[in-house]
Amino acid sequence: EAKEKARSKRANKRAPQMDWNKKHELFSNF
Amino acid sequence: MDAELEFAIQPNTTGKQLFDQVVKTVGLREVWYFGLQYMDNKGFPTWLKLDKKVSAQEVRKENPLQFKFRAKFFPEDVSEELIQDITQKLFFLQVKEGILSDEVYCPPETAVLLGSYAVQAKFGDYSRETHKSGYLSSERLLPQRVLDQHKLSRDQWEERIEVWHSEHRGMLKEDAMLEYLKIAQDLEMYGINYFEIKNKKGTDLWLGVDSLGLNIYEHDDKLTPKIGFPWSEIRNISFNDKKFIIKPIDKKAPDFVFYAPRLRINKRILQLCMGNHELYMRRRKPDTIEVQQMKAQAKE
Repeated sequence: EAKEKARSKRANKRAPQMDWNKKHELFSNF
Repeated sequence: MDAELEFAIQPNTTGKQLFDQVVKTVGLREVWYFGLQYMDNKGFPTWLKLDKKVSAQEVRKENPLQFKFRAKFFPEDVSEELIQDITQKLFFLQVKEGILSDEVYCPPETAVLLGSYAVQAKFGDYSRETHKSGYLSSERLLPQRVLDQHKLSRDQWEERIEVWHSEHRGMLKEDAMLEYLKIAQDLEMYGINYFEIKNKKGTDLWLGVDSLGLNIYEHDDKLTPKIGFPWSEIRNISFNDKKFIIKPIDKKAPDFVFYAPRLRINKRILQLCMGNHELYMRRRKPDTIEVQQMKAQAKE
């Protein structure tokens, strides 16, 4: 169970792909 | 991590001369991940600069001067990238210490699994004859927080780890260390340097610097990056005073600006970015002769 949890984590280690305007908008709205 | 070494230095000994002595003594060749860390006069952990004299750096006056030999940069993928056993062992010792000392959060079930790999790495295969009950009693197996959080007795924890230890039969000690590092890496238990930053509205957020780039995290979730800046998308990083600017490769896209609380933090972020970016680029170039030779040796 712990191993599966670790492996599943491997997937979302990276933020979703988006263009820099979107990055800007997302960041300003936090 | 597991030994103390003492070196005599001269007034004009440089950081590099000292560092070279340490890595030669330890037998480490993948030196690009590691550095010597000291507490400065203000009590902040600081990396020893290699290009300056040791005596010219603000090492807290003690006799002898205290340094820690630590990994400063981490691999992109621990199972692929580290070539020598000694390198894996040094990473393993440091990551294990970070988890056992509660420096990083480790969920209980993962702590038991990691504990069992650490036992396999130390004792090799479980055997009823040699590993009598209580063979783990003097081992540091789990983070204190896990022990405090659950009402299990020390013996019951040891029993759980013993069950897992016998499951790992046939696994080489080196492979157990690598399994430990792989699971800890998947759960982001090392390799990311977090810094508190703010956006223009003043909302507290985390900036993470790691081997693949920069990430922005919301304050309550350090494990899920919300905005990413892979090194491949970044043209330049700079700061002036508290303002940090990330310039994109794509000239049409806007610069990305955030705010860090203190100048010293900015310097550390920039230093980590430069170092990680340099390693990122080095990995994508053909292996140097020395690395080719190390890989051939490791394969033998």
